[in-house]
Amino acid sequence: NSLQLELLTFFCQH
Amino acid sequence: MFEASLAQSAILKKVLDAIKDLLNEANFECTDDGIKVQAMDNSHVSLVSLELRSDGFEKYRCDRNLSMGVNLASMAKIMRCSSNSDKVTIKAQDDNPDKVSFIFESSNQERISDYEMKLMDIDADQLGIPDTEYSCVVKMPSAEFARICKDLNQFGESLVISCSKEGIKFSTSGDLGSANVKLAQTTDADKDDAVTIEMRSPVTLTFACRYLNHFTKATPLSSQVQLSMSDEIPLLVEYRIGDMGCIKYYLAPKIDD
Repeated sequence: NSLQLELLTFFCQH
Repeated sequence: MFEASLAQSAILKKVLDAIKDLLNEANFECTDDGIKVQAMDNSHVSLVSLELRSDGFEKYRCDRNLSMGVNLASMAKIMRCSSNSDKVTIKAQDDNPDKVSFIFESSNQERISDYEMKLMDIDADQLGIPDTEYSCVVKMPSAEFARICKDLNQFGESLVISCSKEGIKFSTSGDLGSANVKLAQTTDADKDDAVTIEMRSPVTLTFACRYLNHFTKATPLSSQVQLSMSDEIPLLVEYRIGDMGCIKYYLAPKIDD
């Protein structure tokens, strides 16, 4: 089983 | 006043086809440099970053920076009303427009049509994407990448991409069985069907096949696609749009639960 990460984990929000 | 013309509407149609299934709506940020779109899909798993430079347009004028909130399905409907060889002009009168016009002119100038589209207020945060030195950068034929994503999507939801000096391998498995496609690096790097790999260290990453298939809607834009990968960070899938820009897709990886 694999877990889908979200992009917000990697990119900062302006 | 904003006005931008392209000699052939086909490019804009292809660009729209490449993003409209992934995004419902997006802000088109227009400046003197060109048009930029950056938006995440609803599930915040993938991101589209589109750039069309002003010098790639036949005519380009942008007096003030403006942001146009576009419903992409509506824009696709309008673009379908143009012939591929039509000249297309995008025009907005105000600095803070609530509508935008699309004017299509046939090559013999005998048919001119214009369509006005209402704009939307879209409240979307811009994401800061850090500059990354990727462990592996692979260039390969875009049609081959599309074929692999389509073929392997039949087997499983997740696609494992492994890249080493020898080549790039795509693998998946599911109820039906398993599938592997390996591509070796080619010797002639200049050809459209070349596969080239720049590697600092080998990587293996897992991605949702569904999103990769969405990205391959950009295939008609470019004969080659570039995949940039490092362990545990988002994949970058990049298609060039002639000499005028590019479309970049970022996809967050899956990790073992």
